[in-house]
Amino acid sequence: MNIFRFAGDMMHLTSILVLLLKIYATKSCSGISLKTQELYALVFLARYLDLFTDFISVYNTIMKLVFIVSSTAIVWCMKRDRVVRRSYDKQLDTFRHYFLLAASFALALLVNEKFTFQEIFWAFSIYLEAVAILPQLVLLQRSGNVDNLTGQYVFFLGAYRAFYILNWIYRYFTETHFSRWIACISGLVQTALYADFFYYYYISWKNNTKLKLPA
Amino acid sequence: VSDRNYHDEL
Repeated sequence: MNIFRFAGDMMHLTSILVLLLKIYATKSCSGISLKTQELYALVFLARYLDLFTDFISVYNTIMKLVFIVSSTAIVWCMKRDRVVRRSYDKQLDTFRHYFLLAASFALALLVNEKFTFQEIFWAFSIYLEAVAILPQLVLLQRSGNVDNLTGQYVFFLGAYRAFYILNWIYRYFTETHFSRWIACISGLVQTALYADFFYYYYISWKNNTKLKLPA
Repeated sequence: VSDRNYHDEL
């Protein structure tokens, strides 16, 4: 594992911790898209089916379990916690995420490493992760004002993707036979979706003003 | 795909 990959994983972990912190400290999930959170929970459940079949490292296994548990806990909290669920911006979170699900699954059936149950679900999880942030970005754009923790949550998610790209570039030059086009192309698409957000995040950071997205 | 650790990323 190289430093970029590790930094990416830590950014991913940090984003989840920031989100948990926001929900617990403020007892509110305003500005957070339940649809995006549901998609992420599904991404991890579909991808880590290999927990039962392949062992890579203790690090990998622990991280997989952390991602599964934390993402399902966030969804549970937003849906079931008496206080938290009242702050959910349901009327703003209207992105039709079932289309993303259907399209990702159809693509996974067509483009995969191997036509097996596990590989199809792996490809599905990669495609779904690439677009899972869309409901969240749409929700932020609709609400206009973004609170600090929500802004940081999306920032760390984007940073995680950026480090994964550096990791792939590094692996491409240091490893023989490094070719994983499905993950790399999907990863590029996923990172590109954050470009707009990063631009406004940078502007607000530079001017030391509250993050505001244009309508 | 023959690589045993093909899916070694998270």
